[in-house]
Amino acid sequence: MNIFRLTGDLSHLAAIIILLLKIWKSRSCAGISGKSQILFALVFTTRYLDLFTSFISLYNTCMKLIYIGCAYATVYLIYAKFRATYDGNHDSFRVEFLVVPVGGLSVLINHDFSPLEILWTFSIYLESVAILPQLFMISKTGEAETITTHYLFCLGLYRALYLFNWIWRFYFEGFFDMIAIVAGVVQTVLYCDFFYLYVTKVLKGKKLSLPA
Amino acid sequence: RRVTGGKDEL
Repeated sequence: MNIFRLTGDLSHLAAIIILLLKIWKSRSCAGISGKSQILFALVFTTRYLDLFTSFISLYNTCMKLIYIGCAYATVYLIYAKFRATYDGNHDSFRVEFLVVPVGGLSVLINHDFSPLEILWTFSIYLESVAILPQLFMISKTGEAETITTHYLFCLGLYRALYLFNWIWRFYFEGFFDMIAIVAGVVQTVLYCDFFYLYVTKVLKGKKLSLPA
Repeated sequence: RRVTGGKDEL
């Protein structure tokens, strides 16, 4: 555990909590892609199956359970409790174009051809692109609520911090996991355009709106 | 590198 890893995890946790609170307090999931949230629930489910097979630490177990629990709570709020506010017309990204290739890739390129390892690889690949339906939705509507941009910033920052964590671990522990690193770089790059808008607009007190 | 088994990172 190093400072980048810890702050990365906390940034991830902050993102998840921000989204849950935003939906809960405003009693609305307008502007939120339910498809991205389903993908994240799928990501956590397939990645944390090792909860059943091995114990790493209390921190590890608690965080995994919190992430999974919050992911399903978010999906429940969007598709059940506040379904009336869900903007399905704008959430039109075709997720099969992500899930099918990612599934194929995880079978082809993995560390070990075993069910649990393939599912872990699937989750790593899927996480790297799971935000695309959300970004697609924002590009379609041309705007995002400020609180939604805070959520996206924390979510993007988390994987960027993990990149520093992997650099740290490579130098000080000789550890590296090429699958996680490549997927992590892809994931972070997908946020770059958003990071730019966040810094130049949202942090200067303006609403995030895209030119028509 | 631990290939199979539990993962430390989240």
